[in-house]
Amino acid sequence: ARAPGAPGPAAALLQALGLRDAPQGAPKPRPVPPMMWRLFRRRDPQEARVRQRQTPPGAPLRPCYVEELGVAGNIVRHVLDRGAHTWTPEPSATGQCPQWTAIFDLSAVEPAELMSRVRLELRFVAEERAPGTAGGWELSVARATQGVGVGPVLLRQAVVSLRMPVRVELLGTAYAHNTSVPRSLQLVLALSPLATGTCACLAEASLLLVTLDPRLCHPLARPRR
Amino acid sequence: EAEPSVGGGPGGSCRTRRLYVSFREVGWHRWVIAPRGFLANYCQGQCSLPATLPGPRGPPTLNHAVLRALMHSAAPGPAGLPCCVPARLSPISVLFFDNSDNVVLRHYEDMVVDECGCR
Repeated sequence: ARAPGAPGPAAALLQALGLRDAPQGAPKPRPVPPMMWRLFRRRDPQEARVRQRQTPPGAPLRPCYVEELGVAGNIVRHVLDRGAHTWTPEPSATGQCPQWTAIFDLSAVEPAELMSRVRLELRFVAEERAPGTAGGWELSVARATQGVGVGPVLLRQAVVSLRMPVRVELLGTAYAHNTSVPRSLQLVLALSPLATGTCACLAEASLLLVTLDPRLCHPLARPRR
Repeated sequence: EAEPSVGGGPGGSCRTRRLYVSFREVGWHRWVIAPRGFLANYCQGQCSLPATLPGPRGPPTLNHAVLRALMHSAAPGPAGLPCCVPARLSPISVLFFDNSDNVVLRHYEDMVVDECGCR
């Protein structure tokens, strides 16, 4: 039997790059996060050559390692939240601040990829000038269960100010190290003022996911005798 | 874009030749954010003596390649000359949008030929 038709050159190159298929049509324009630019510039050999001309050469970059984040990895993804549904808890708990469901689509991650960093980044908007918010907030992160249920709280984190994005490390709390990546990550977030004060709004939720695909890592060559 | 070979054939001794890969050529320029392309280069040229014996800064010489070149120069036969292939490669990183509009940075080893050698 004839083998299936050989892929065209573009499909063959995609396959060699470990990509299932090229995105269809033009992607929705969105700004590239500064962190992703920084990571790209740090690793791009052409940029490195420019840098070497400007600064003395540093230690060579280790393959399959993300120096800036200090973890093993060769794929970094910035995933935007698809959910961000605001809902308020039961009427009996009136007076509580709203909660949000954040949904991250991780279906593009291959089963062979192992997580080495999962960082949630949240941007809140609040009137910090309102009385009573000086005490800061407490962020709680829980798993979303079917429907709009809330699973057990995975972690709580004190938040002093909302001027900077709030970053939460999920590896080791929501997920164990070196486990394969779920197809979807659904979290329920709540931000409660520690003293009486105004509630905040969630402006953006995103996930920085670093994975290591061992198939794209070559064993380090043995030094030649 | 590739550097034309001297005389149209694989002329000259084995060395790195310029090959620029443009993502626009394969229609990826809409979803590849950076780089626009990269210098992948390729190897071409004769691996006869003395090209098979690169200078001190060249790639390590394989004794087998030298043996083949010697045999070929003494009595050309079916074994032929050694091949001119990549001897040292370096990685590239690609920043792109995937099908789920995520911004993805992927790192690929062995994408750029820095040095060619006879093998």
